[in-house]
Amino acid sequence: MLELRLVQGSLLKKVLDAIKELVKDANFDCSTTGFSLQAMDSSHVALVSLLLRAEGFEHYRCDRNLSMGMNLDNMAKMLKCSGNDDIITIKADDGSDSVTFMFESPTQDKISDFEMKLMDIDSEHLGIPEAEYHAIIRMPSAEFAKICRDLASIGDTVVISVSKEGVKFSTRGDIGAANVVLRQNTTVDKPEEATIIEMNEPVSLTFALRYMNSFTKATPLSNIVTISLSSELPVVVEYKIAEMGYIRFYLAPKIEE
Amino acid sequence: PCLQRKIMDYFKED
Repeated sequence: MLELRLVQGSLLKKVLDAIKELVKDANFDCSTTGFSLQAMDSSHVALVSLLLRAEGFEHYRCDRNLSMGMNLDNMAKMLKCSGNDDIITIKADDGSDSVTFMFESPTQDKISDFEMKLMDIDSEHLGIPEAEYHAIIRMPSAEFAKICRDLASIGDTVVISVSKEGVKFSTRGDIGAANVVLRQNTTVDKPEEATIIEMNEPVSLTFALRYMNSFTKATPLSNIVTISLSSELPVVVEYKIAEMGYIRFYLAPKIEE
Repeated sequence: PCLQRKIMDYFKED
C-alpha cells in the first residue's frame, strides 16, 4: 500500500512540467527514502534524476518498495485537473496496475480522484558516482534560462567555459556569434540573486542547447540553479525543490572528433 | 564536427 499526501500539490505539477519534454515514459520508485525517478531521454544523451524526500510529504506511507511505470504526458493531463492550491494524494495498492491521484481543495469542499493505468517500462538504472567537479556555478535560474533561450536563437550548441575571469557562455551560428560572460557577484539585495563561481580548475565544454533549454523548464521550481562542470563527466544542472529534494539533469558533452 | 557523447559513456548500469 502506498499513500503519499502532498499539501503543496502544485509542486508535483511543476515537477511534471520540468521533465515531460525530456522523458515520455518513466518508472517512479517509491521507498522509505522518498518518491524518486531516474530516466534518460530517448537518445540517451541526457538523464534526469528526481528526489522528493519522504519528510517533505505531510503523510508518507510506503509499505514496500514499489516501481510505477507512468506515461508522463498522461500523468500531466491528470494533474492538470487539480486546482493550484489543492492537496494531492498519490495512492496505489500493492500489485495494482493503476495509480490514483486524489485532489482536495484547501477548504475540503471539493474532492476528486483520477485513476491512471500503469505501464511496464524496461529501464536501465544507472549508477551516478560521487565526483569532484572542476567548477560549480550557482546563479539565478531565470538568468540561466534567458541565456540558454537567447543563445539558441543564434546557434545549436553552447560552449561553457569557466576561468579566473568568470563563466562564459558562447555560441556560433549561420547569422553570427554570441558570448555572455558572467562574473561572480555577491553584492546583491537577496541571496538568490547572487552569482557564485567556484573554480578548482579551468574547464570548457560544449553542449547541445536543445537539451539545456529543456532543463530550464524546471525554472519555476527554484530561484537558483547550480551547474557543475568537469571535463570527464556530464554537466549537472540542479534545481533544488524547497525542503523536499531536487531535480538534477545530466547532459553528456559534445566532443571534437 | 562534434560528436555527441552518450550518458552511458560515463555512468554504468547499477
